[in-house]
Amino acid sequence: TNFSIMVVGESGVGKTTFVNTLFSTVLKDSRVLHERHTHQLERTISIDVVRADVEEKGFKVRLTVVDTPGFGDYMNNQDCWVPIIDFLDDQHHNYMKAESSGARKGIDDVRIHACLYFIQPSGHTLKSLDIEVMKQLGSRVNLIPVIAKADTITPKDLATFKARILDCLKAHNIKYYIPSFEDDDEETTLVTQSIVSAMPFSVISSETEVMVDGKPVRGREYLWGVAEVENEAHCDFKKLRNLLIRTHMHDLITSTEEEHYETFRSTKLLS
Amino acid sequence: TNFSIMVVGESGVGKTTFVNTLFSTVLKDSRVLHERHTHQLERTISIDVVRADVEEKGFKVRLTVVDTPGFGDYMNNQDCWVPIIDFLDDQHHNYMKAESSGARKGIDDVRIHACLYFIQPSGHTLKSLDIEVMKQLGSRVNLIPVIAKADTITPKDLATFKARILDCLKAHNIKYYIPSFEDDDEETTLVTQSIVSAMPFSVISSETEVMVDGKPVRGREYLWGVAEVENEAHCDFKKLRNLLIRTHMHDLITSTEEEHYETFRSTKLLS
Ligand SMILES: Nc1nc2c(ncn2[C@@H]2O[C@H](COP(=O)(O)OP(=O)(O)O)[C@@H](O)[C@H]2O)c(=O)[nH]1
Ligand SMILES: Nc1nc2c(ncn2[C@@H]2O[C@H](COP(=O)(O)OP(=O)(O)O)[C@@H](O)[C@H]2O)c(=O)[nH]1
Repeated sequence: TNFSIMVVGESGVGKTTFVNTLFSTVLKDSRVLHERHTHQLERTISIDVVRADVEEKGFKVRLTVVDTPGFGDYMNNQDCWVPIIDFLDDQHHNYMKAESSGARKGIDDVRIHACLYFIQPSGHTLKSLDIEVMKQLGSRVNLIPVIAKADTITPKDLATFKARILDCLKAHNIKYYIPSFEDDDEETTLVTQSIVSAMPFSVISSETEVMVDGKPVRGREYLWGVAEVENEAHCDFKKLRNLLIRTHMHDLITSTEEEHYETFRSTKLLS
Repeated sequence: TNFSIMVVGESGVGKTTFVNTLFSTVLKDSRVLHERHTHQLERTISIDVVRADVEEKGFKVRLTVVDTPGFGDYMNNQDCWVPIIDFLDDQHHNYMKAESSGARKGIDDVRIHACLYFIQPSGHTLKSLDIEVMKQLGSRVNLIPVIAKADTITPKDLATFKARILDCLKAHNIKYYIPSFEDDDEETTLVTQSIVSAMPFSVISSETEVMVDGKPVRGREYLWGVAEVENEAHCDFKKLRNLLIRTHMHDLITSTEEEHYETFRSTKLLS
């Protein structure tokens, strides 16, 4: 199975560390990380592609993560999202061409199944750049807003920040991915509910492990304590990872290939 | 004595909390905070002025802090610093007019004696916006670069980040305030040296106190520990406060009234 995720956000917001953390926690052997290359999309943005074969509960998954360095880093960020939007459309376009030329069998699906948008932990609200970009992304791809560097925000402030972000997303009609509940048994529904109630996900990422109570734990070690990546009281990394790699990978793939692809095809056929 | 500080930085970087933390730690009675008003500088930026009478070692100081909401918050931040630069120049201009009209006695000096520029704790390097604005500020006012939300960065990363910022400031010829060492006795020189070696200052701010080992401590309480504002192992807030309010207030005032004012006057006389 091919599964592709894109990460979008300003420089320094923690995307690379997140990607490495995600791979380290799903790859038994990090030497399996066998592909990493960069394309220049435009003068201002490049895309970094990291790919590895991952085994999850007996399933083989070719996991691809696309990073977008250069996004939002300039004094004038007007239209800085255009190369990313074009990239997403191009993937659908290439698929459509291959499909219509009868080459469907064996297509390497490089369409992005989930796009994680990293929000700066300002504690206030979404920036005008965040709003504009998420609006554009949300109509084309499964958008998953993520609060970056969640160890920057105290628990009470985090709850307020999450609520404010959700209000802001709603007020601007930004479409984001909400896992479906259909055909779920009671236990799965509870899991899905706990995932949905945590949105937008707060993440802490770390490429290092530190000793906590004699055990190695992935986390960020401060003089006053360790912020733990996989501690669900500290952040939602685990919930997000489970959503992406375990419980909802299939749903993310299907909705990309059905809903988002059909949206693309119909806009193309109309124009 | 009149002493005025300006804080500059993007929304959510922690300026307001810093200002409140500074006042709470220097005001014995926070009810003395007696003046707070806002002016609209331009469509995009306003200035918030907070003023209070502070007593420091028997000296009465009228402390004014000017905040700059709206700076750097737009998709296009080209020239967003112009209103701030104009504001600084206007203060010198008003002083010059009053001086030349012979009204020098009793002038209310509202010239900014120190400008704190808040750097986002990205962990990478300075943004192009930071560089351009600090270049403009540094030539007109005592510029003090500050790393905001220092509890976001682990100790080793903080040391790297500070070094990288200093290299960047040097590479771009950005002039920033370095306390002078002249006429200092040995003990004062050591204090000044420890201040200078900490630059750029890392700050953690908090409007709340939490219990640490049974004592109330100003800090940010996370599930994994408390980041303490006045703990010198955690951040340089204390060093910065001492520089501003205790050891170098006089030097900051003098250099503004001599060096920076003279720079302004000579450029005005030439043009
Ligand atoms: N506080 C905090 N810092 C983080 C976190 N993840 C990454 N960082 C730090 O943020 C800095 C930039 O991270 P990086 O992954 O390079 O960001 P990118 O430019 O978005 O790819 C580095 O110094 C990281 O150590 C996090 O979850 N919390
Ligand atoms: N992690 C961290 N957060 C801070 C710090 N200072 C302020 N904050 C938080 O950052 C958010 C924005 O702070 P604020 O002072 O309003 O920023 P301003 O927009 O620059 O005035 C609030 O939620 C604060 O609680 C700090 O030192 N560390």
